[in-house]
Amino acid sequence: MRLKRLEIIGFKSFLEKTIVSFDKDVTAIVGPNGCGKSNIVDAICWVMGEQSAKHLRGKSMEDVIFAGSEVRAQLSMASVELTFSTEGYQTPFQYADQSEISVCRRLYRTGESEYFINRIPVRLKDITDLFLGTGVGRKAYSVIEQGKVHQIVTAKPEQRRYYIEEVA
Amino acid sequence: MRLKRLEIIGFKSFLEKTIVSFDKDVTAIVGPNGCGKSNIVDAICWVMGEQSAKHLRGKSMEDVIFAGSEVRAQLSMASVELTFSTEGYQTPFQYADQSEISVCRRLYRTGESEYFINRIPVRLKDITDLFLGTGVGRKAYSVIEQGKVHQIVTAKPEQRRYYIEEVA
Amino acid sequence: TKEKFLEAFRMVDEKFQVIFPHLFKGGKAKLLLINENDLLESGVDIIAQPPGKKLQSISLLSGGEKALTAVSLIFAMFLIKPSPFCILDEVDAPLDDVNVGRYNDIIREMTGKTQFVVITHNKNTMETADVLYGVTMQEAGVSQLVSVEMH
Amino acid sequence: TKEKFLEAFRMVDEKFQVIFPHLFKGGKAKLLLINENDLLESGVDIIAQPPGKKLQSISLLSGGEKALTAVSLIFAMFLIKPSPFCILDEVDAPLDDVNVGRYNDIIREMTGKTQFVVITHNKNTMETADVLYGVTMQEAGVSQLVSVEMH
Ligand SMILES: Nc1ncnc2c1ncn2[C@@H]1O[C@H](COP(=O)(O)OP(=O)(O)OP(=O)(O)O)[C@@H](O)[C@H]1O
Ligand SMILES: Nc1ncnc2c1ncn2[C@@H]1O[C@H](COP(=O)(O)OP(=O)(O)OP(=O)(O)O)[C@@H](O)[C@H]1O
Ligand SMILES: [Mg+2]
Ligand SMILES: [Mg+2]
Repeated sequence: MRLKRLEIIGFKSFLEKTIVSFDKDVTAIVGPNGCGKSNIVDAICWVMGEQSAKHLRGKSMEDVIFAGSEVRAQLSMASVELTFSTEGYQTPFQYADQSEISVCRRLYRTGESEYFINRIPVRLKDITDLFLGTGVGRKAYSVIEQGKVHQIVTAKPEQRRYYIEEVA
Repeated sequence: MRLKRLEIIGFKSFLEKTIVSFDKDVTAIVGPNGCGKSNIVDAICWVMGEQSAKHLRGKSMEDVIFAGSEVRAQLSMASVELTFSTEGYQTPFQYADQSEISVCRRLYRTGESEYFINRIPVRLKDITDLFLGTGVGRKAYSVIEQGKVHQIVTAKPEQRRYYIEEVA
Repeated sequence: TKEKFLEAFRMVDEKFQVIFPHLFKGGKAKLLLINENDLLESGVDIIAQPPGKKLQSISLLSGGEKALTAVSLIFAMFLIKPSPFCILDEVDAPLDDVNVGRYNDIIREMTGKTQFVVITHNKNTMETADVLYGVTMQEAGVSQLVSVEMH
Repeated sequence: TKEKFLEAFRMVDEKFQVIFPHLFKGGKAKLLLINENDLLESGVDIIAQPPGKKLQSISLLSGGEKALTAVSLIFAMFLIKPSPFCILDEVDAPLDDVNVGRYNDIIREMTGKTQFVVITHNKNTMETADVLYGVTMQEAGVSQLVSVEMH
């Protein structure tokens, strides 16, 4: 499995549809403070099934929907779609005949959530199962958020155990 | 009160006597990772009376004494002396007739501690009283350690109260 | 005491409301007492809105925005109760070039009453300092100071 | 299960003992089980000794040394159980120029099995990437992506 493309609409500061292509080995994301780089990281965690608003720096999950600016109104839905190409040994067999797998998550301000795999409605559990099968899963070490590196070293030994358990 | 000079011997990675002059408005301390910059900050906190080894990144206070290297033996004493010039309105009256105040703290591996103000042996309390009187005191905001800035904003409201109490 | 705390709170808040928009070139911020009826215990909240953005919880701010918000609050406290010196260890680490410039500008504005010692890896911060000291470990595990005059 | 944990622990430790000296150009490190008799609950400790220095508690390590030690551990886990991608948000912030270079070298070494996305303010890291995307807020509060081809 290789990352192919991320599509963000209405998620955090991404008012308009934004497509990030990930076809290279090393992609760097740059820009001034506060312009949205870590929000892209949050979008990836969220579409992979993150259920804790706190891990996305919010107070409630509704915080991920574009809240407006001083001049723009808020939106009523956030949508993130992450697309993978199915090369490589980690593709779950039921998708191996397709060239791409796309995972989409939507949240409405009403509180309603929708989940899709290859445009087919699924449950959140199907998404987390898919990622667990591909080796991305809940790996605590696939995404190193801003400020987290220091915590790994200063964490209590019991918390560090959790990382090893992820490998087991 | 203005900082004048810091003298470090045997404190953390400072094996040999090192003198840092602070006569300018803005002094920058630079150098590669792990070479001793934050140890200078620790030396200043320590000579001002820091009693928590944890705040100095250690497990016990003995950790501030030069522990040796792969080829050097450890030392048996750490000594830090901070000297101020007595210009300005914050000089405690009992020192106002002197051009300098120097505060010195020593720790021996035996566990013994020594404290001096202008070379006269005093108790730790005399040092912390001196600093409280000069407006440096326990000010939580005079020293912003590496990584602390983020904590001020992400701290619980009760912890932030503590900063305001320092101003009161 | 209750009165002292409330007075300190109000004075710091007043300065914070001025410094934040000064550092962010706009926007607004203030302090909030979680429980105004319990002055002995009430926690202190921070409300911060960078220019042009919607007011949201400060937890959603970026790494650099959080750092500048903290600097605004710290310097607000300095203006109320100055300390002879202020030591800042790699506070500029999460800041982009523009914000590093603003950080160094505000440090320079505050040098009237306060002496600053900044630890940094940032070239721009080094250029604005009056003097540079280099710390090296020519021999592993043993620190040495080298003076690096800038001007 | 107990056996699975112990096996994972030993495999990660083995890799960690190789990667740490590779990143630090010397020194040694290893993982330690706090309580070897309690494999279901025992915490995990890190022992780390940068080249030429005395072995002390990792709490005494510098900001940059802690970051590199964490990177060594994370990549040790990656080598045991690779993930298709790895996202690193400003992990290079506390590193000096030499260590930023080593950080980017090890990322390049790991790209065989893993795709990397790095968020950074560091010019050296930008230069080693295959492609750069710039995120801007031309309009306050609204993010936009700009492609900035490097090569
Ligand atoms: N739901 C939302 N609607 C609109 N804006 C939001 C929303 N959630 C977060 N933001 C804004 O996103 C900004 C933070 O973006 P982000 O953390 O991605 O910045 P960054 O590019 O990583 O910056 P830095 O370099 O400082 O880390 C904040 O200013 C915040 O106000
Ligand atoms: N008692 C001691 N004896 C000898 N060395 C020590 C002692 N205490 C700490 N050290 C060493 O000091 C080093 C850390 O120094 P310091 O934190 O000042 O680095 P730094 O210059 O701030 O680096 P960075 O830029 O990464 O923050 C560590 O490598 C540690 O091993
Ligand atoms: Mg960020
Ligand atoms: Mg440091």
